Amino acid sequence: CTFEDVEPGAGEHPLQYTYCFWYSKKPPGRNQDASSFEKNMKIIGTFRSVEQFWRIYSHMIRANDLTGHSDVHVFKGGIKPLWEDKANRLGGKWIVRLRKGLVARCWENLILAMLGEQFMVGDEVCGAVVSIRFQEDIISIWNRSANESQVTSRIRDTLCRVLNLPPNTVMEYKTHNESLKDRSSF
Amino acid sequence: GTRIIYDRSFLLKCRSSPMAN
Repeated sequence: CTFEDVEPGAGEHPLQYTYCFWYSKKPPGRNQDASSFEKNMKIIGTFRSVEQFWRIYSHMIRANDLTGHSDVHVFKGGIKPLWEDKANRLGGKWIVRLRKGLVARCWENLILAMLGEQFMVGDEVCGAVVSIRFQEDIISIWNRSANESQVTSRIRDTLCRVLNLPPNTVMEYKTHNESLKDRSSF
Repeated sequence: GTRIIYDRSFLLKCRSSPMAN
């Protein structure tokens, strides 16, 4: 999977960055190491305008209807959704756990906020992920610098505002370094 | 530099444009 940049079409509304949609699904019945995780990850579309985004997104299965152990990632062009990528190595992510049935609305609000540059943290945001699991769904937003508390606080506050989360929603921040050590995303 | 900012309602409005389909 190599990243190739795209241009906004004539008359379309450009985005601040190029983004890629990635999809990954864990094969049933076995644990994944880092290389097999990467191998199961596919770029399914690249976009640099609002219209290009909708053309891809409108053809995707809604997050509420995804099954199995699957993830959809939207990352800036050139950044792989992997802890080890150089943009992510010193970063981390906010994690929001959602009861079943809520994820499609929250996921759409999260990516619209990211594409529309609502987080106001410069180049800090790397991408966003929706993770479909057996008992709950999880959305997360990744940023470059886990130790920049002003940045991570601003991301959390924006996340709360744009997701309009139910009361008692649990949010947690996890550094990718911690994830690398315990080999677990959540 | 200048950043390209869009709010949610503008992005949703673009969805119904013929170019987005």
